[in-house]
Amino acid sequence: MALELAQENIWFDKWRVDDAEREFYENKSM
Amino acid sequence: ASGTLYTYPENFRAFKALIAAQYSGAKVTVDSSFVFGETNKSDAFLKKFPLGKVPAFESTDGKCIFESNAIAWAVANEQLRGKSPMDQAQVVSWMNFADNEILPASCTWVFPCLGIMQFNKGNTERAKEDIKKALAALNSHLLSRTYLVGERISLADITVCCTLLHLYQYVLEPSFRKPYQNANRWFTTLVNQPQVKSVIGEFKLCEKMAQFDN
Amino acid sequence: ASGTLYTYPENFRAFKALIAAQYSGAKVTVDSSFVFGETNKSDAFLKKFPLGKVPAFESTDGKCIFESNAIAWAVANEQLRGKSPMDQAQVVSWMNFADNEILPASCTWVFPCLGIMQFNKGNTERAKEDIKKALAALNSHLLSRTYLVGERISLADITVCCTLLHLYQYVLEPSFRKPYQNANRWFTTLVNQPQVKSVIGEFKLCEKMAQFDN
Repeated sequence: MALELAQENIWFDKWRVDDAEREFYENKSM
Repeated sequence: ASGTLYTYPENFRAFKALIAAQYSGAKVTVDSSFVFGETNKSDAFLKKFPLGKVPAFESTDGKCIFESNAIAWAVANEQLRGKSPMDQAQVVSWMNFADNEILPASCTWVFPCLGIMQFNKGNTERAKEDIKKALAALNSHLLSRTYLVGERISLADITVCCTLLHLYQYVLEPSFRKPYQNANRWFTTLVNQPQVKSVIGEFKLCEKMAQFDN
Repeated sequence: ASGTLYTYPENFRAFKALIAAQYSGAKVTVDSSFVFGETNKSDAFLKKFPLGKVPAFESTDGKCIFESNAIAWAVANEQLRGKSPMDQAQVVSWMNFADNEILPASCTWVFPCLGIMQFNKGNTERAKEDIKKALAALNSHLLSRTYLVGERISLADITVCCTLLHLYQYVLEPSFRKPYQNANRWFTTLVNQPQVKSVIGEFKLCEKMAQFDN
C-alpha cells in the first residue's frame, strides 16, 4: 500500500497557496 | 435555492455559483458589506461558517453552505446538476477534475505572475506539464462534444471553465494553447454566453504568456 | 450502477465506492487482474481513463468514470446522495471538505510515518494545526447530529470517514483526539457498521501517535 500511496498526487503545498491567496485578497480588501 | 453569497470581488470560486444562478434563475445576492479579512473573522460569521472561508452562502431559509462546488449545486437546477444519477456522477467527476487536475497547477503557474506567490522555476515547469495533461484530457473529451456532460451546459462546464479562467487570461498564449482546439472552442463558447458574461464581464484571451512579477 | 472498479488494494479512495455499494446493493467488482503501475499505463486503460489514475470505474453498460467521489456517487442510491437538491449540496460540501480540509494535511502528517516521504517538522506542525481545525468543525457539526447530512448515512459520512482512516489509524492518539468526542463517536460508529467493516476490515484506533519512519 505504501508504494502505491507514494505515487499518489497530493497537493502538499496547498496550505502555502491558500495562505498566500488569502493574504493577497485580504490586503486588497482592506 | 436563493440567498446571500459572501465573497471578495473577482473570486473565480464565487463565479461558479453566480453563473449557475444566472442559468437557473435562483436569486443570489452578493453581500456588498462583506469585507474579506474582517467579516469572515467575526463571531457572527464563524458561527455560521466555522472555517471562515469564502465563498460562503446562506439561503433565504437559513441554510449555510460552504465549498464553492456545493454552493453552485445548491443554486443550480436539475439540468445543471445532471438529470440522471449517472449524469450527476459525471458532473461530480468534472468538478473534482477541475479541483485536482487543474487548480493546483494553475495556482502554481499563475500566482507568481500576479505577485501572490514567490516564483519557483521547477514548480512552474511541472505545473505547465500538468496543465498540458489536463488540457489534453479535456480536449480529447470535447472532440465530438459541445458540452462536458450531456447535450446542454451543466455544472461540469461551469466549474471547469471558472477554474481555467486565470490560465486562459494570463498564461495560455496562442502557441501554448494551439494543440487544444476543442478545449479552446468550448472555453470561448462558454465565456461568451450572456449568462457567463454577465458575471465575469468581457473576457480577453491571453496574447502573451505572463511572467513572474517581482 | 454496477460495474468494475480498478484500484490497488487498501486504497481509501476506492473504499468510498465499495462502501457506498454495500449500502446501495450495487454490484461492484474489483478487477483482480489489475496491476498498479502496469495496467493503468496500458493503451487499453488510457483509452478509457486518459489520466491513468485510480480508482477508475467502468459500468456494465460501458460508462467510464474517474474521480473517487464521482464513482461513489454513481454506485450510490438516492438516500446516500441526498434526497433533495439541498441535501445533495450538503453532501457535495462534505466531500469537498474532506478533499480540501483533511486530505492534504493528513498526507503531510502520515506519509512520513509510513516511510514514503521525507519528514519536515514545519510542514508536519502546520498539518497538525490544520487537522485540529478540521476536526473542530466536524466535532461542532456533530454535537447534535448522528450523521453529517440528514438522519441517515450518506456519501458525506462515507467520504469524510474514508479520508480520516489514516489519521485515526496512525496518528490521532487518545490525548490528541480527546477534544473531539462527537467526531470520535461518529467515526467509531461508522467503522463498526457491517457495511463498512466488510470493506475496510476490523479497524484499530491509534493508541500511540506514529512518528517519522526513517
